[in-house]
Amino acid sequence: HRSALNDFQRSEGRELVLKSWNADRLTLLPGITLEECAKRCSQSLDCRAFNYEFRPSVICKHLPWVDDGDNAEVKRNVNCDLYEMKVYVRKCIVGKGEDYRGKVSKTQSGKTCQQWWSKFPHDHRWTPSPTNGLELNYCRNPDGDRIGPWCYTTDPERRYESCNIPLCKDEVCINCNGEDYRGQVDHTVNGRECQRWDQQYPHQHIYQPEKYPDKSLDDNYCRNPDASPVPWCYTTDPDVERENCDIRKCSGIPKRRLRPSYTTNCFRGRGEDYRGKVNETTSGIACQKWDAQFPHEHPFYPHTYECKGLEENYCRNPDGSEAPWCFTSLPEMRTALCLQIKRCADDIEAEDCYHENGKNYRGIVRKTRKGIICQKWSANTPHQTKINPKTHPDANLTENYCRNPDGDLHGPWCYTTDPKTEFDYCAIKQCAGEKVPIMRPAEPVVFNECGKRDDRMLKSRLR
Amino acid sequence: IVGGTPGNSPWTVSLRDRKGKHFCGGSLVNSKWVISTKQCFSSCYVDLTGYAAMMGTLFQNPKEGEPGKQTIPLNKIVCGPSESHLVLLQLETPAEFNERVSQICLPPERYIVQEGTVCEIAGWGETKGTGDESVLNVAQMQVQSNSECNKYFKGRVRDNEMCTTPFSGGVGACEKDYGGPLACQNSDCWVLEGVIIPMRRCGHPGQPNIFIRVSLYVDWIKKVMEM
Repeated sequence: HRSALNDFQRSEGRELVLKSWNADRLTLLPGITLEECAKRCSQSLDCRAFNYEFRPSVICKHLPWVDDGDNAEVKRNVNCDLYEMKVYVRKCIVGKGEDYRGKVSKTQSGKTCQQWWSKFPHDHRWTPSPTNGLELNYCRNPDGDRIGPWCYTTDPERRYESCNIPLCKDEVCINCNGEDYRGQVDHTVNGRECQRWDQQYPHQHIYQPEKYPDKSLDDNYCRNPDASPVPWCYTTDPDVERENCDIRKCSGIPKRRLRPSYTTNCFRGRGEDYRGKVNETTSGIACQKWDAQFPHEHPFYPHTYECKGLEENYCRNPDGSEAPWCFTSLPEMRTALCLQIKRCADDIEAEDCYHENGKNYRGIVRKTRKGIICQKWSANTPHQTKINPKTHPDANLTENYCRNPDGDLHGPWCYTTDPKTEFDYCAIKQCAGEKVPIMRPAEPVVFNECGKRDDRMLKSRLR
Repeated sequence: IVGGTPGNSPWTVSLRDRKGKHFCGGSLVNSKWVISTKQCFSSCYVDLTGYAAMMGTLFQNPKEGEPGKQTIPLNKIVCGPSESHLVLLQLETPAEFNERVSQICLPPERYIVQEGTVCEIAGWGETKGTGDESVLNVAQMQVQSNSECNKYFKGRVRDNEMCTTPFSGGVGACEKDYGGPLACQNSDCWVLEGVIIPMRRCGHPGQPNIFIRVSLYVDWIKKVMEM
């Protein structure tokens, strides 16, 4: 049930380009599936990576090198994904490292390794072959030695020595419950291989990488997208859906505790750093203590989530929900959000003020209330402007200064240089003591295309 | 919705997170845009990958293939003027209007809806045991003037907010209703006069309900849709 892609590390939107002197050493396989391309590369003796191009047509290109700086280089190409054999790009080892294929060629005491093909200064019985990886003088572990990858040294006085390549599970330690772990462990605590996150077999799941871009669900590496106690993965064993991974915990005070981003009387983003003392839900129901299992049993033990501030019964967000929440003290209501906690204002300080609605503002503020630099009124990127010096010649639309050419009642604004934000109001506030008048009830207004409802519908649909 | 009954509100949508769970309400102000409250979103730059609006069904968790259900991914969020607590969400594809899905009317700019006007709120949120959370609940209420409302809230109700009358039995919006509509009747049409925002308690007996007054932001809504 394992995919051949499990042996590869994917680089999205990347292409490996060989150097001119070895550019002819690639193999083209048009039109085959990604899985087939990977399988054939694994079976081929001189394939270590492949470009999988999907536009304009599908082409699988087998390559004899990975991105090691001197034999090939990686370029950006949105129509292509690069897959490199893990064993050639990994800087750490799994198990005893028999499959290590990195390029370290010095021993732990700094001695240079002897070439494997050479018998001098130390004679030995190993002979390089296309399959045993005994390349040049790189550290290897052909005999499964306990000490991991090793080599004969060029020091006549020292026959061989370990190269001290770190274990992947120790190479990167985790803080708290490892939500930001981005290491390369790809086996579980019981040695089961992990399933790729971008595959739905043998286990169907909801954690598709494109739906959780912030969770770095790369390849089949252990990750923690759901605030579990430790990083975990789905396994290639059809009988075991998911299992935790064994990754070293960083020693000392978890870094997160020192982060100044903690807030107490409002929350930012999803509120993971909220540390205030609100302990009831929006509807006024008291929260259950985190260290209690009644009336609701739950997995969020304060000692397991040591960095989440699960004190008393305060509203917290240990699992990446939309906002701080808690288990409630009502048996029939398990959890509830604490959305009554204010969101911290993310506007920057106002840098100027305007009168009335700001239509006559002629200042030089050129930043939005979120601190984004304004786009020039005369430019058309990143946003095509419908309002510009041509359409509003007397609105003083100079440079990228905040202006109010259309008399927007909410004040001066500008197009922004953020491609995702077309326009926004500026870091300018109304001068003290001014208010825009509110209309009194107008004459009856007639609507026609909206707000119509067929109340007879309700009975038929609920039946 | 506390103190409501199952009802029909074709402009009310259910906002779904990446796990497909309902987390807030919203209203269709045209076929491509839904209005809701900023309080439901972690930021104005939140990555909306996987988020969607579900409409055309009365059920919170409709069965696969239920006729009329439309689930449309969200692909853009625009935050309203400061203090508005509003966001506009763009649908990846236009909603299909039919007898189950329609857009709600927008009030005239800076219009104050008359005290006593009949309105209703709608949502799939918490009922606190007063109703069935598996279907859309609707509760009727009447507009209360800000001056009247400020007697109860000791002057804290601002101009950009509006109130509806309290009920001794307690009627109001609750968790996961936020962002949903306060729709008020105008002859045979319904107009979006308010957006539900979190309050200190849900459906508290004798407590008026507070909403963001949409008429103050109609110019912004139109500007975003035009831009």
